[in-house]
Amino acid sequence: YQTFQGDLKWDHHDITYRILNYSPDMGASLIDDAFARAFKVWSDVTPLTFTRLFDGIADIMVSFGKADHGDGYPFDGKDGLLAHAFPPGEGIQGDAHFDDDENWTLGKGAAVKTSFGNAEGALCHFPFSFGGKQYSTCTTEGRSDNLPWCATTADYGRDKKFGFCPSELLYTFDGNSNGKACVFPFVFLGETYEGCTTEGRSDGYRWCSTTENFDKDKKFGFCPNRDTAVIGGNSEGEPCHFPFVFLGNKYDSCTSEGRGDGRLWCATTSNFDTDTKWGFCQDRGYSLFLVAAHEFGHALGLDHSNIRNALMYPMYSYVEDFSLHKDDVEGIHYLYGMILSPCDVIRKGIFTTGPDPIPTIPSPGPDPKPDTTTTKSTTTTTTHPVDPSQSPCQINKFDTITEIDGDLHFFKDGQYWRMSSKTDGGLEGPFSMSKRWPAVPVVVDTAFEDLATKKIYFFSGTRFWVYTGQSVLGPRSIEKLGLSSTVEKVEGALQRGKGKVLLFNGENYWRHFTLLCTIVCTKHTTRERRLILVIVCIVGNSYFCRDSFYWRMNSNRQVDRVGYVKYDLLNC
Amino acid sequence: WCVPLKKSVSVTFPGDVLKNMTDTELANSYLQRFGYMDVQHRSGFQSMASTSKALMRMQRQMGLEETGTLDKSTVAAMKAPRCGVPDVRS
Repeated sequence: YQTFQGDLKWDHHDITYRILNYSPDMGASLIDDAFARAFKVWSDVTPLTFTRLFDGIADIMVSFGKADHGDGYPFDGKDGLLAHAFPPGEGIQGDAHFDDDENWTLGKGAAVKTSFGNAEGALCHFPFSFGGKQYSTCTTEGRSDNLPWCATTADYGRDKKFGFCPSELLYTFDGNSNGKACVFPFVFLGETYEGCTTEGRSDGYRWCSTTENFDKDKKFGFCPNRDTAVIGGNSEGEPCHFPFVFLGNKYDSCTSEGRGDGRLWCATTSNFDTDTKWGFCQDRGYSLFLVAAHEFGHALGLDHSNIRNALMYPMYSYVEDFSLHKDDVEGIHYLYGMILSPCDVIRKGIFTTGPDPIPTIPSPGPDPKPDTTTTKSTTTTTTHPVDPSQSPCQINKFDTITEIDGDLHFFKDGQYWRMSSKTDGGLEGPFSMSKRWPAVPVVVDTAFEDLATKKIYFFSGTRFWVYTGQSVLGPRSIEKLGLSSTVEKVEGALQRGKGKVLLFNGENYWRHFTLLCTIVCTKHTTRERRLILVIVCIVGNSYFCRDSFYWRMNSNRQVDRVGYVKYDLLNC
Repeated sequence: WCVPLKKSVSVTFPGDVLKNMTDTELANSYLQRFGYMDVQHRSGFQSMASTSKALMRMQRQMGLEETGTLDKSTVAAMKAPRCGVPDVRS
């Protein structure tokens, strides 16, 4: 692998990107998805995250353009140069440009995403049969409104699944009309237009007015390419017209007749001999995902590799099942390192991966007896069967963890396990919550024991319960604690001395001076967003937990350790 | 042989972009564009030795046989679709 001179790279890991415009070749959602997947290629192997912005300046500005598109490095029409990107830095640095004279696809020909219809946006299935005929392109057959459609399964007659294909009669993209459809005819500079046009533009993009009169309303949008749109010739973007007449013969499909290079072409009007309007028929195109993944490699600081199978090799080749080459991985690790800490995993939203060893099951403790049968509650609490063989080590995410009577309690779906400080860290359980705290729902968001009163508080959704021994108060609304009605749940609680507690939800926490008075004094914003799920104090340290992981904060309020709940706390 | 032979005709298509570049012109353009060779001097002089050296460098980068000559596979590589970022930075 190679990096740019000076090892240019981003000085932060939370990279932003913005898609400035779209290609007419693919639906916007397909393009969004291709770019997102291309970024994921790199975020999967690094601590980097990629967040899409919809306005303002992003680190990586992504755009389509043709020929001279304003950066001093013009594209060269169809084929040849496909795209380029600049190494990390300010301004144009980090930006990625894609040549819109290419036919952008998913690499295997037109991927036609449908809209409306009854197929929920599925891709067209080519070929499909309809009325005893096979179709390899969208068709207007069977419709009087001239809207192109396709079946999204092989047999329309059997499955009746269909959607409409991209058409200016359905929508436009970019422009200033919020995607409204073209209005035909429309007036532009006093002339009347019956279809999309490139008039008035130097970049060759086809556009239309979305009102009857562009001169008056100035409302426009760009026309999406139909799946039969031609490339190049003198009718770029216009659909093939079948049948068409060429040298007196009738053609129902693309032909290479008349050309010495064997390339397939079609006429875009019914008669080439009289109109001479034509273009090349669509080929497999270039995979926007693969090219974008390569360009984003540049935008992150990787230069071209001379390993033929590496993504950063300068020449394009289509691969069906893409995965990064070792050379690419080593290159990006050289710049940004690899995923090492649970923090990275959490930041990137990967919560369920990783080894899940099945350890030995601890013996159930004496009091109360672990449940082996389904219990019935006398309250509204839902009963829950307890599987005695279930090990807490098999659980990736506990509902809450808290300290009660000096013992750590791990709660999950109506059961809990107890790790006693008296029995040298031995784990007991599972026990049924419904036996000991029958009023409490199966799933609790947070629980804690008030050190001053020994009352145990359970929170579930917008309600809470307070247990004093066997007697229970509640359910009561968390609004009674002074929390706003918009708070949907209490995600965590942290004891700060006797009678004082911090209640957490999302990025906010509330400082409770005394639970007896139920007065909420201050609302703060935590620095880490959506980080806290449950908090527990263990010998002077506070453990902020989310999913499988914890952050340990010492008495100096410094996070001095990040680790796994199951391995470090449960000793799995 | 009973099927009548369709007479193949070659037609000039309006708007057809014909890239009438010789292989040597293509190579010079490619080597300069992607950083293997400096842009031509004002005199237009480019020595054979420097072209050969640039070709070898390009062939090494592309994983081709390093012949230093404009062979078939090198021309094919130069015509293949690719990224516009230069391979060699000045």
